[in-house]
Amino acid sequence: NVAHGLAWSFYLGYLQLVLPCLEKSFDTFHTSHRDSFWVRGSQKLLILIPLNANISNRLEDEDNNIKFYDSLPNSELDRAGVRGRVYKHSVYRVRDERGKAHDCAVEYATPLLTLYRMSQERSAGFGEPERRQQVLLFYRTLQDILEQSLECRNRYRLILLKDEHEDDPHFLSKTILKH
Amino acid sequence: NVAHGLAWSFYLGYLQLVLPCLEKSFDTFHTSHRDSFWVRGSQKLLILIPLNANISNRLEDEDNNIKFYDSLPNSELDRAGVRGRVYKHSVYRVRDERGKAHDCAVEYATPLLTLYRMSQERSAGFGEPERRQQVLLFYRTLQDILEQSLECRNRYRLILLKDEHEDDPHFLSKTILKH
Ligand SMILES: Nc1nc(=O)c2ncn([C@@H]3O[C@@H]4COP(=O)(O)O[C@H]5[C@@H](O)[C@H](n6cnc7c(N)ncnc76)O[C@@H]5COP(=O)(O)O[C@@H]3[C@@H]4O)c2[nH]1
Repeated sequence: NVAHGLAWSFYLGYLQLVLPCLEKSFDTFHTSHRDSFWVRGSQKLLILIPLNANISNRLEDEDNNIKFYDSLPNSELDRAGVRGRVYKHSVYRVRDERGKAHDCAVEYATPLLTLYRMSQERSAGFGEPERRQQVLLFYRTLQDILEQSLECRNRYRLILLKDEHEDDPHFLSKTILKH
Repeated sequence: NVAHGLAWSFYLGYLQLVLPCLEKSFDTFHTSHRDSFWVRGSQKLLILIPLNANISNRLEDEDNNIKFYDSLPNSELDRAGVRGRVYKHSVYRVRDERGKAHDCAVEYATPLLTLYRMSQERSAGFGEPERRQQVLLFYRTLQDILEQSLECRNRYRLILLKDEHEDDPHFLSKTILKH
């Protein structure tokens, strides 16, 4: 089951490494970005999981109420022979329906790009009908893993994006602001 | 099958993105590193795949004939909402048995870190006996994918590391230099 392995890989190879350092990254960011708008308690990484696995590389392409603001400070780790591999997150300024700005660290769950592309490669072994199932399996497996993880507690929010409101041009910003 | 998905993820999320730009990276590197020792035709990314999935984060810890030299120039790509995500490779200076230096871009196949850690997590669903099988499946799946990939042709070398010579302190450098 591809989704099961991708959820473990996303945790063991990424979230487990970056989430424990998130608070420190935010503190450094606030010190250097005095004009940023943060809600107390929203210092989490918001992880978007669209059910159709259709991921955009730039959030502002999805919703014009979303603008890239800046990156959190980089983390550099020696990983599997790559010296100083860089891990970073993007902070976006998201406007609500009344035009008020909120800043948040948000990104899509990158492994869904793999799920999407695999469903299009004939030799990869699964097609579009199974893809939705695999996304749900990814979401549930990731939820279970993260709930057991003490070091990642309260550092993330998984946001499952169902596709009923995709015709609303501000669907993404509204969804992000609910969390 | 976890290894199957990890091989596709490694290709779709990494090798397919970085291998086509490798030649250009090497050219820039040569211009700024006039003292580097390259063998004509060795401008490939060497990818180490140890059968026991036991990966070191720093190659010099494995063999003192290997030293980190410098990183190839960074690539920055917007990926799944992360703006300017950094992709880089490490160049190592590897000495042969007569002390002559050779420079190469080499790294372990990072997904093997996930395979190794999953085999240790009880809730992940597979144990040490299956791990070796999974590494072989990863290797073969990756080989098949890369052989079909026109844009990655001649840009990589997969090196399967069997564990018979692990008592030789220069096993890794000798193996790298054979390729
Ligand atoms: N958003 C995000 N930012 C990151 O920096 C990052 N790094 C990893 N991941 C995701 O976590 C999981 C585990 O990563 P791992 O390194 O074991 O596998 C990685 C790794 O083997 C290789 N790879 C990707 N980026 C790099 C890189 N910069 N350097 C070396 N290898 C890389 O290709 C695999 C798939 O990558 P992604 O498909 O981007 O998603 C990964 C994966 O789902 C990231 N996700």
